[in-house]
Amino acid sequence: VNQQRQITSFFSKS
Amino acid sequence: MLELRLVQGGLLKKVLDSLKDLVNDANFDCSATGFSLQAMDSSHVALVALLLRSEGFEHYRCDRNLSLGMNLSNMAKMLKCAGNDDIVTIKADDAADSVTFMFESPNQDKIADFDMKLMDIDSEHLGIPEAEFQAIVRMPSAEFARICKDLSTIGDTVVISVTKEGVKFSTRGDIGTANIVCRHNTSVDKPEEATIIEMEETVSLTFALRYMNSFTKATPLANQVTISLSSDLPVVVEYKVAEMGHIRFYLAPKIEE
Repeated sequence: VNQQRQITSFFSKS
Repeated sequence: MLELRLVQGGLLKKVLDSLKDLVNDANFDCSATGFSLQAMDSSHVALVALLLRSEGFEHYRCDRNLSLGMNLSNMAKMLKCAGNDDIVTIKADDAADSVTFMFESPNQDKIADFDMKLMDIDSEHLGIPEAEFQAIVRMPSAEFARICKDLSTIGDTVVISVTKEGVKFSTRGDIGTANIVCRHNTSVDKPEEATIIEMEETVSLTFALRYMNSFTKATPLANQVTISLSSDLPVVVEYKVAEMGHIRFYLAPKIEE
């Protein structure tokens, strides 16, 4: 099963 | 005081049309560099970054950095009232609770102003690191839009794979499967018809077609789209906005658990 990742798990708060 | 005059007002209409289905509310940031926006969709799966550089405006006055919170569908409604060839001016005072859009017809015989209420938006700004991509595909934007639309009639996700053979878009659904391969091709009449594939390493990633289809709303902005891919990283789908900037969509991949 492919799980949808969130963009926030790749880019951090600046 | 903010005053931005854009001769190609139609560009702003197209920009809003490409954003409004993905993002509800967003802060437009205005600085000496330009007019920009960074926003995520409500489920935080996709992110859009817009930049319109100050040099691209006929007149660009931004006395101090300003953040204008706008509802994008309301902004799109207002910009829909501008003609495609109109000159659009965006005006706001430093402590304003509204923004004014002024539309001038090319021969100056019609001038309209629309005032829109601003809103306070709590948005988190994400740092997007510079990435080296394993593969970069440049192709006609209309072709990419067609592929996403066609595949979404069959499946919900697209696997984008770049190999020496080209770029392959694949999907599967209840009724069957589909594969579309586009090869590197620069022997075309016009440069915008070219497909250019730069590959450092083969790469294969899975994405939700719903978001890809939303990104293709930006197709009227540019003849070419650039798709940048790296394993286990969000894809970047970029459209140039004339000579003045870009709109970049980032989409998190689906990853096998």
